[in-house]
Amino acid sequence: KENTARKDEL
Amino acid sequence: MNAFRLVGDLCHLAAIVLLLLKIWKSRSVAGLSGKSQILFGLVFVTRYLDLVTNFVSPYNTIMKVFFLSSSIATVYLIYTKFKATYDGNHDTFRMEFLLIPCALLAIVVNHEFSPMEILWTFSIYLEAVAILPQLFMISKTGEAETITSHYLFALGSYRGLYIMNWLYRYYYENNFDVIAVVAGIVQTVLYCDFFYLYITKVLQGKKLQLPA
Repeated sequence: KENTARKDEL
Repeated sequence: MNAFRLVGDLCHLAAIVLLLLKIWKSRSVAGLSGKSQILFGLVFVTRYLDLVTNFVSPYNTIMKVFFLSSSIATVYLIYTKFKATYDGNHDTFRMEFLLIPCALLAIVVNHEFSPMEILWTFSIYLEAVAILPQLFMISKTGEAETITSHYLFALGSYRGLYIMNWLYRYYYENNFDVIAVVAGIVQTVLYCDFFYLYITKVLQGKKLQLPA
């Protein structure tokens, strides 16, 4: 789930 | 943020600026694939839908706005302002051969079956192959302007640097996204042939000519 939450890259 | 990702983003920025400079200074889009630019525009639109809902940092927002506006501007320049110089006869790669597989794959292989997540996944898959029409066009014309090859080198380097960024984040931040990494590797591998030509020719001062 952390993958969907953490979108901090361009 | 780490140096690999920052330099990668700056390479990406440089690529887009180089392209706009080439178009503006030569008043021509000769040798450019409008289809690739449409695909890049689609990549940014489907990836940055969270521009207003998910604030990460001023840097993140500013770069997203710039990438979105510059890619849309590039498509506009190619298909309207400098349409007369657009070489449609050599820009014949079928975009649907990229759009449909990426869409299907994004529906099947993703982290979460939600609209935002599927669109983000679609943009990741599409970005990996969005350069194909441009590389295909160069293979058909057999050459590329020097500034276009600098554009491609910067564009290919950006995702290569992102791979280093993902390695770094895997070891130091325990952060890993298999979809982004696999697609990023595919994307970078597609440039290898071009990288070889760029390093052996363009850096020797020659024009980028593909062996006939």
